[in-house]
Amino acid sequence: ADQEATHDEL
Amino acid sequence: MNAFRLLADLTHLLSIIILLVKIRTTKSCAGISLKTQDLYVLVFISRYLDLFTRPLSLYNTPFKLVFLATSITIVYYMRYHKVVKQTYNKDSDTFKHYFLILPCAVLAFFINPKFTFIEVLWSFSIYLEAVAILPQLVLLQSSSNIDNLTGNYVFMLGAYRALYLLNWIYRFFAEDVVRWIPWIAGLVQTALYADFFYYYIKSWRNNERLKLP
Repeated sequence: ADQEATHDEL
Repeated sequence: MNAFRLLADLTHLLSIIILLVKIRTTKSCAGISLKTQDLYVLVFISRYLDLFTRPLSLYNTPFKLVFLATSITIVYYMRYHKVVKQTYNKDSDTFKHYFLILPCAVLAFFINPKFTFIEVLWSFSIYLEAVAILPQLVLLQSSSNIDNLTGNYVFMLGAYRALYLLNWIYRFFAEDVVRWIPWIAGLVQTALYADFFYYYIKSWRNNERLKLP
């Protein structure tokens, strides 16, 4: 599981 | 994208529409906390700065613009509209919401995905959103009679983040995505609505007026 910093949620 | 996420965003949008309808049709913001609305403007501004830095998204970008525009409009109405601002319960909207901002900022400074300006502000907005409803809930407790639109507004607002929790559970199992910051903040945010949900559903089932102790 990755803690991606890109925010694809609102 | 999954059904929980779509339903969550639509519920969030619906809550804002309900509030705008209430203010525009009744020309009144009685029972609405201006402090909570101020905090939401801060939440959206600090969260959606990436509108300028990241590629636009067909789904997210319109939502971000609508959330920013509506939250600013609501604060404008409550502060400057000559009729609406008279109906603001200034003396009961007493929560010291500035005390919420600093701890969220400090927490964001230390706990964030990446120590960059955008990410720290994004974390700040996630933490602030979790507690932004407090002034509104406190105001409801002191309100003698809560009008239906206000009750529905707060319910939808709480329901949207609860749906996001389902979305995160789905994404954890389906896409193996882990996001501790919004997860924990979202849990705290939804937990704050727990007693409101209880009294709201009770009043809805007994078909009686919503009343918080």
